[in-house]
Amino acid sequence: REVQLTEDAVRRYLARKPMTTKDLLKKFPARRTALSSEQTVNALAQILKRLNPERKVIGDKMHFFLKE
Amino acid sequence: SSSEADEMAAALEAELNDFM
Repeated sequence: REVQLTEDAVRRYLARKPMTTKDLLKKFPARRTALSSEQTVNALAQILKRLNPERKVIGDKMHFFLKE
Repeated sequence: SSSEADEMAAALEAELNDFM
């Protein structure tokens, strides 16, 4: 099944619970999005800059989340 | 692989560095 790396998809994940960059990347594996790793990183970076999520450190790691 | 995931996470964090 194909997964779309979209702003809406990222927003939904971050509204549900705080996630690290690695958690987010796991939601959009290259084999499911048909994007290269570089394209995935660039797209996620642009989306996160636009969403400007809240940040908090949990267990020593930076997590992003969105308040609805 | 997990090392590729680590590399991608590091690249993403680097992209976001100014912003974070």
